[in-house]
Amino acid sequence: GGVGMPTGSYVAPKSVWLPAAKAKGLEISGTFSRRMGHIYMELSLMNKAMQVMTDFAIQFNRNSFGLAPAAPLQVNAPLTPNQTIEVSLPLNTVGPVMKMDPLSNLQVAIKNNIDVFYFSCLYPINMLFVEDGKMDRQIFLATWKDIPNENEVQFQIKECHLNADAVTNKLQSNNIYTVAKRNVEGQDMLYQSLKLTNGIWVLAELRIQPGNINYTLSLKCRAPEVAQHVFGAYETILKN
Amino acid sequence: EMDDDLDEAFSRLAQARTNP
Repeated sequence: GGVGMPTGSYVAPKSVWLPAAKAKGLEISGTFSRRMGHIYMELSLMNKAMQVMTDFAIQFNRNSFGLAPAAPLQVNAPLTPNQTIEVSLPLNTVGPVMKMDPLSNLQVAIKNNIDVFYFSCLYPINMLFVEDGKMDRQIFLATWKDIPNENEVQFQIKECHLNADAVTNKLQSNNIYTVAKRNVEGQDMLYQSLKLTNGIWVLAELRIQPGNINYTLSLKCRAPEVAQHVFGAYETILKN
Repeated sequence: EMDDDLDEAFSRLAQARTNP
């Protein structure tokens, strides 16, 4: 599992983004987190070379949601051989935008006193779910009707053992809000909303049938290409 | 009263989705 706090948003474990063999001894692992409305790139920098590393700086290529460092990369002391440091880099979403394929691909350049290195990573889209993503109920109903059926995408969330209340709480900790809940013929229907940092709203219907560990998630969004990523976020959140 | 209307509208939506 991850290192997310029970009531906070989910944070995946760090993975290696840049192996030492490709960066003259600099190994970078990382993950993304969202805390108190702020997005962070959590980095571990490990010096596997035989010389000291200094003068670190980081830059992002333009990306789908305008993610950019909100401050310089703070590595205050030289990184000595075999030393690892943890750095939390604050990000904002006001950088240059260019739709990437896959959508959440981020190309990063990092430099030190030795050279400049490049790597790509994927950020989980739930980092971009904002705190004020609970849609007004009347607007939800109107928007649900207004978005054409062709824009509705259905997914199965398999082998989930949470009840409707646990699902609601877990999703709310990750800025997915339940706008309404109905029980029809024994099954729970949760109507939910979330908003991305770029203002795109996603409406969801999550259907939980008694005795069925597979839930049906229906997503409606004016930008249907985000649906697959939002489904991925539901799966990650509900299974961790 | 508007709240009641919205409650009713969500019930109708859930019903329609279950039995289209």
